[in-house]
Amino acid sequence: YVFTPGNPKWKRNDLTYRILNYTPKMRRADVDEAVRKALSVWSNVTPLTFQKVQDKEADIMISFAYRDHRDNSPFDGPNGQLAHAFQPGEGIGGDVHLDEEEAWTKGERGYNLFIVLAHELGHSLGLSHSNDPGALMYPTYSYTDPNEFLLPQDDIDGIQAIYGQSNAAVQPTGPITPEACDPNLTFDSITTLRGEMFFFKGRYMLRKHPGRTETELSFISLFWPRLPSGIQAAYENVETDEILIFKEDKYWVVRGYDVLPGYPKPIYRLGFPKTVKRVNAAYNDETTGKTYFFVADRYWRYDEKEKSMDRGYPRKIVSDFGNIGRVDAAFQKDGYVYFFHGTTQFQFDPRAKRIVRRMKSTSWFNC
Amino acid sequence: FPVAPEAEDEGKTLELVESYLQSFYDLQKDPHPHLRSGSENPLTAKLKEMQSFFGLQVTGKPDLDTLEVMKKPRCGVPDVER
Repeated sequence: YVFTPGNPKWKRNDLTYRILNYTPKMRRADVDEAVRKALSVWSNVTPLTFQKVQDKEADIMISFAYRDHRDNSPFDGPNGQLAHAFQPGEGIGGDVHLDEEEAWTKGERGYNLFIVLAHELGHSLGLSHSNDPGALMYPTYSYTDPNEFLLPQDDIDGIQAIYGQSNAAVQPTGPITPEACDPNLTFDSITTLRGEMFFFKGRYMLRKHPGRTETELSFISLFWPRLPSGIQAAYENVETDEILIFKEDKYWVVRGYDVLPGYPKPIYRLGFPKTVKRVNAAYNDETTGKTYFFVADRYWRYDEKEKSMDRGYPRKIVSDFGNIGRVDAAFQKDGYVYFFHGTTQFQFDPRAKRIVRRMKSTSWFNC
Repeated sequence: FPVAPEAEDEGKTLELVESYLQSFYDLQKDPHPHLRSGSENPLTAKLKEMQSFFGLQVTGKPDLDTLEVMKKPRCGVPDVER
């Protein structure tokens, strides 16, 4: 996180805000809700409070503006610069200006007003841009489902360094941006996809192209805005050029950038009993066309051609795969299956039916 | 005489880079672009600063990754103190 040069801050904790005008692209109530929610992002983690006022000057004046709006920072039309805000202070200090020519929405289309407002309010309170790619105060826009939004730890640390901690008994914490070579890095799920590997963690994915040394960190929502964060299992069906994504008792089918219509569907359509509430990991054996699903200490085998679970399952993981414990994530590559359990990775040879190697979870990232 | 597409692209690229660095990295408009000074080109220096901020490879050149970041929708507040 970075403070605004000169460390400007509000001298009071009880601040006021006013919405000067509304964009015609959203319902007024949705704009009010986006503003309220964006302010609560910061009030939830500090002693700050925000009171809405009408018909008088407020500390934070929020408005939608066109091109040159007489503050030496003209807007540039659709895309490009979405909004800006001023550091704490009298007059224009703390004010937020939003470019009226942007496609403001309350969902994943266009630009989500809540996300942009929450970022700009960080400036209104004295924060500058952070170079943590997962921080809310990172300069470029990225969509996150507002219902899943959690203020990242980098931003919490920054704003609390200015205004102190929240008055709540339990201090709020936030997600930390994963780093490829963090020895403690674990994964929610992993899948191959057209020769690449995607490691899912929270709302992030680490993408590894076999031909490139570096690993690319991005948000899952960048590719698939309709997918949830915290994906619990994923596998690629090379035959159909699809990946299947699992979270809790639902699954999605994705082809390229598209989540196929009609999804998510209940996992029970695949033949799981109702006692199964979530899938921990999955991989597809390209040669046999069978998909292996790992749930707690058992696994199922699904026949992709017959579109049904094979008889005789579930079986115990330990009886067929050895002592790999609970499986967090799995994928198959070049005939071997790679199982991830915490920070440990097992390379399993399905022909020899045994573990042939044990590695660190980050072994794919050239650390 | 029609400008060759590549040259036209280069023009647009330079325009994008200059505008981005002026907006967010305090690149001063160069009053004497035709004069060459001995020190590093200010644009290159600012480009390196931007690449470092975004965790890109610091090449000082407007490579593809850098241009991709510059085209992303973003906040209008500068990344460095003006």
